Amino acid sequence: LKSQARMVRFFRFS
Amino acid sequence: MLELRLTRAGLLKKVLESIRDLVTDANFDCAATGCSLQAMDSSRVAMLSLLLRPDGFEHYRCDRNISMGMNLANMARMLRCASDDDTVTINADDAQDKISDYEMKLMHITSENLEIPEAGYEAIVKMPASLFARICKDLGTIGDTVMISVTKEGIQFFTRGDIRTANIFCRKTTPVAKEKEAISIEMEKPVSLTLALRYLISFTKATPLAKQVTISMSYGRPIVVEYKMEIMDHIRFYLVPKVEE
Repeated sequence: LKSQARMVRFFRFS
Repeated sequence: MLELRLTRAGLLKKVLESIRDLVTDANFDCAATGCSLQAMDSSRVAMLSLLLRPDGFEHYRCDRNISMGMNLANMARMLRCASDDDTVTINADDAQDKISDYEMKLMHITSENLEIPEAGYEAIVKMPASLFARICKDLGTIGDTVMISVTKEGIQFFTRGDIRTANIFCRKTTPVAKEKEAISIEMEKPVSLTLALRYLISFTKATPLAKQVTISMSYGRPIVVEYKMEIMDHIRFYLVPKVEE
């Protein structure tokens, strides 16, 4: 259980 | 001119207590539609979004959109001077006469807002906020991560640590259950996500704000832990799941 992707990958900048 | 007045400072104190572990500095974006805040934690795997509706305040005046950059620890220190039932006024312009007057430095925080789609989660569980807090706290003494699995029967929490494993299953309640104790599930398909417990435990600091917590899950998306406040709208926490390798 290593990787934890960052939040920005999931949501777009508005 | 921005002027917000709340006759129960306790509410703002609770909101602040629930977010200040996660975020140190944040912008309160005030507009006619309400006061919102979106901020990520320093590792950018957790995020929170908060909305305080104008009708939740006794007085709400916001003539132009304004972004107030605040250090949350300082704000909490200021609010500690107020009792729960004291009135708190936030002015971003010239203050009027009042009994006590606290001033706090604002800061410039550059932040980019993320666009968060709200709909389309595969599983949505509503359960007592205190029960969720208890489970996270208990499992946190055993493991670092928790696997949360939702089926149409209920929600399961599983953790593994040095001293072995723990497994808690909460069965969906019947529709006649008391609101305080109810566990309801809306589900398109079963979902199972692994999450860091220390973030979930930090989210549960918002437990005093709401009786129920809503947990929304989908594969490949951050989990959403939402507390709906009675008069102030909501606070939502997002956490990116761990990925098995």
